[in-house]
Amino acid sequence: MLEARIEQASVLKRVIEAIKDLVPDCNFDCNDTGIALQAMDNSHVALVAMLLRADGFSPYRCDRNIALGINLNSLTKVLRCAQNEDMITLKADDAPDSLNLVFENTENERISEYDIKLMDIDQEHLGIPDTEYSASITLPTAEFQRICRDLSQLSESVAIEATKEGVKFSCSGDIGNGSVTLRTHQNVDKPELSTKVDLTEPVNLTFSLKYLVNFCKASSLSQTVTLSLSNEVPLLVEYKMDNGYVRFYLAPKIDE
Amino acid sequence: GKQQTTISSFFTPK
Repeated sequence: MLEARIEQASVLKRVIEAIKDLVPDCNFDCNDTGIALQAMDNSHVALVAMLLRADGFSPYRCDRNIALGINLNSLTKVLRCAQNEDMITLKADDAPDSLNLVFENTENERISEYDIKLMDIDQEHLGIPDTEYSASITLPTAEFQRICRDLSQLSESVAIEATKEGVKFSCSGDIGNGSVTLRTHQNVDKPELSTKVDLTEPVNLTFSLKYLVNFCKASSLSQTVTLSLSNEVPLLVEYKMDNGYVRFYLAPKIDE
Repeated sequence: GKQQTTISSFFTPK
């Protein structure tokens, strides 16, 4: 069986909020290393990979592999019943047809308990190859969100060009064109506001802005986001957490 | 123009 207690409901709320629009129904794969998820969106253009490591829970018990098929809109409704500072305990049997959630508030001794029905979801797992990316760009989450939002007003696509000087996001559409360039820089007082580019070779790739805007729903998970690019492979957008990550992969647009 | 590719053309089922 699974028993996993997380100190702060807000962590789980933010993770689900980050992915629910992209992958409304998905399997949470639980085993002794933690709770993981891998799912493609309906159009198979983007893939979400999430991990909440066992050491982010206390206690954490899961002695065999359990897949929890969850409708994330249903889970969101139940998680709204938890306050951000509540502890959440997740419980499920070995072959479960429901997931039990207990929310506890130690301050006012309030305990609430919910069960949500699980679904059978036939989901194939894809092998994600270990990739040495040509460019890896770390920038403030809020900056990335702003760039995606701004450029999505002009165009459906953005070209991301990484050089050792920095990264340039550019787009063109019916009303005109636009670009934002971030030069590599280090903010000594606030390192999370720095822009860092690790580069082995220059990269220039084009992606759909609609998906990037969607990925930015994960912005509350981390102060920085890392974009990893190589020519002709999907972009990796990674939000790291203390005990896990949310990664989005986005297939590029290529010349016809 | 550019054409959108899919994830399945890069990552294969396990």
